[in-house]
Amino acid sequence: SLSGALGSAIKKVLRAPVVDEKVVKELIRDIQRALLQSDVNVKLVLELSKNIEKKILEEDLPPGITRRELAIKVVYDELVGLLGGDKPQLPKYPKGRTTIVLLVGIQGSGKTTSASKLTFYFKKQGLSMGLVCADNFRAGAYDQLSQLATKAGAEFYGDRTNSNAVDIAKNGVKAFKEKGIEVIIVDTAGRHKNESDLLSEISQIAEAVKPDEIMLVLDGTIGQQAMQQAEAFDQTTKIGTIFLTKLDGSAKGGGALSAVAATKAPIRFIGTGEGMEEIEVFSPGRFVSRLLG
Amino acid sequence: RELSEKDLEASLWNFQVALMECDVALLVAEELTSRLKAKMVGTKVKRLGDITPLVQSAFEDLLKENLASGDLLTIIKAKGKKPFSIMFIGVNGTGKTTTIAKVARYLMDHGLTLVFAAADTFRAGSEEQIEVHANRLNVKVIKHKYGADPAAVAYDAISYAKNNNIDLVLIDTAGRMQTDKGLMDQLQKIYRVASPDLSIFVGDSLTGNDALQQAEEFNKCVPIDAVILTKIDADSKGGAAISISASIKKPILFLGVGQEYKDIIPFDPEWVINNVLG
Ligand SMILES: Nc1nc2c(ncn2[C@@H]2O[C@H](COP(=O)(O)OP(=O)(O)OP(=O)(O)O)[C@@H](O)[C@H]2O)c(=O)[nH]1
Ligand SMILES: Nc1nc2c(ncn2[C@@H]2O[C@H](COP(=O)(O)OP(=O)(O)OP(=O)(O)O)[C@@H](O)[C@H]2O)c(=O)[nH]1
Ligand SMILES: [Mg+2]
Ligand SMILES: [Mg+2]
Repeated sequence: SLSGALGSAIKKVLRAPVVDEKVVKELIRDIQRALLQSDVNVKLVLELSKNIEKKILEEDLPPGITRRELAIKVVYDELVGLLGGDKPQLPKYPKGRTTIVLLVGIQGSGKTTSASKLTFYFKKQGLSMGLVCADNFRAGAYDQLSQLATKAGAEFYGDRTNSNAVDIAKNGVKAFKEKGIEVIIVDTAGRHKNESDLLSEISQIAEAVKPDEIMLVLDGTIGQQAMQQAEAFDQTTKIGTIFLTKLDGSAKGGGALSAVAATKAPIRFIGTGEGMEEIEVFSPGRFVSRLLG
Repeated sequence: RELSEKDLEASLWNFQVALMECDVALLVAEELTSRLKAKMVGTKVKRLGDITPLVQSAFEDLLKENLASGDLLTIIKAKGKKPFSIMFIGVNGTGKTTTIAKVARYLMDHGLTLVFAAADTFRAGSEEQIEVHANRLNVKVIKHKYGADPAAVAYDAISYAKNNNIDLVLIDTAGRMQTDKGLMDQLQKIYRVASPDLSIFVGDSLTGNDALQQAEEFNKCVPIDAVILTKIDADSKGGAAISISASIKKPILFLGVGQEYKDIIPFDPEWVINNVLG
């Protein structure tokens, strides 16, 4: 019928690439800018942009969804997928057994503070907690962790006179095992990818205490260096999980995507403030929504 | 021929990407690129092959205009005040306390005397931390109990310096998120009470886009007089220097290049420019 032909002709015009390309380019640019401002790796953003563009130009629009909504959905799904999918596991450690967690990360990322947050979180599961200060370098490190341990209700082990961090870690873990402590967190001094002897110290500590989990504590404000730094840690010892800190500010934490890509380790927790109760289980969906602004 | 926007598009985009990959905030990278475009549109070239080197040298000039270094000793001498007080501010974990120790060593090497104000009365271990540095450097530290008013600590330290004929007061403050209104108000109060001769923003050079927000918000809260960027030794490209300089237009005095007292070097804009262009 005539109306049918006219109807499909109109549909064709509305689908005309001439009309869409400019709109699509603008759409891609908006998404690109949001991701770049969120500190997602530049190459990753440009790569994603090509994929979205392809998908939204080729795919037929499902009914009731605009091209903008489709584009955002494509990025959202891809990023959530990168982060392991939106079914966040509730972190648990077994009761009646010993779990050893080794905290590693760049200077100032929030390791020591996060140790108290992990204490707060796992104490609620009825687990007994022990914190080992294996940072014998930073001024006041012993006092910082010891004060936090007292506040959070964890046992504390430190040794002001031992100049060997590996020994402190080994002795601390041994002491807590003998006490039957269920979750032992070993805090280490900060270090970065260019400090090769400090990185090898991590593998020595891991060799000595045989941790069940090596957790990379990553600063949520980190920029384009996230990928190389995470890679360096992962090449030293296999990173099992990531704790992403300082998301209570304005930073979106896009660097964490690179860290996940580099280590294949899931983000378990985020830090949302300085207090020990300011810890949340990581939700890929909520994280990605925030990245997209 | 006269260069059109179209001719410049590829080079300009490449420069914007270079900036962003060096951790220059998106908004600053865009702003610099559009200024570069405005400069270059209409310039005459003989061949299209001349575009990239032309854009590169214009880019270099633009970056030089937007990066300033400064000399701390000159600033101190110029004011001729005794005691001269310096307040260190910034977000959590950027290296403020460690930087104070480095600056102390630097100033003492130049024959100046100083006292520390342990005005981070909040964070676990903060007072023990600065006390260790003070003992190692043989510097007096003024501290109160945890939970005490930071402004009072700063004020006390300045009084102590006055009464003991000490050249400088270095004031440590607690790290804080620029988005935390309560803590930014507290910072404003410390600034008002202590009225420091210099306020130094300590930024972590590994920071991404947030460096821009941090500098802007801290600068609205208390005037930032100068900047120190840390953790350069972690291989940061230093783009934060561009983001911060472009937004608050204040000199960068030093770069922190490690965790020891000696690990501080004067800021040289060429270093950042080479990272971006190289
Ligand atoms: N606002 C906020 N601050 C945090 C968070 N996590 C840690 N911090 C703060 O960040 C600063 C650095 O934390 P630390 O725990 O000392 O960091 P670290 O990794 O142990 O540092 P090093 O041992 O020197 O490598 C402190 O001021 C903490 O209070 C967070 O999630 N939000
Ligand atoms: N590699 C490297 N580490 C640095 C540098 N400056 C500081 N650090 C380290 O960064 C960590 C944090 O330093 P702090 O001086 O405690 O930082 P802060 O800003 O006072 O932290 P808060 O008071 O908790 O906000 C420590 O482990 C320092 O040794 C630097 O230039 N390079
Ligand atoms: Mg620590
Ligand atoms: Mg400090």
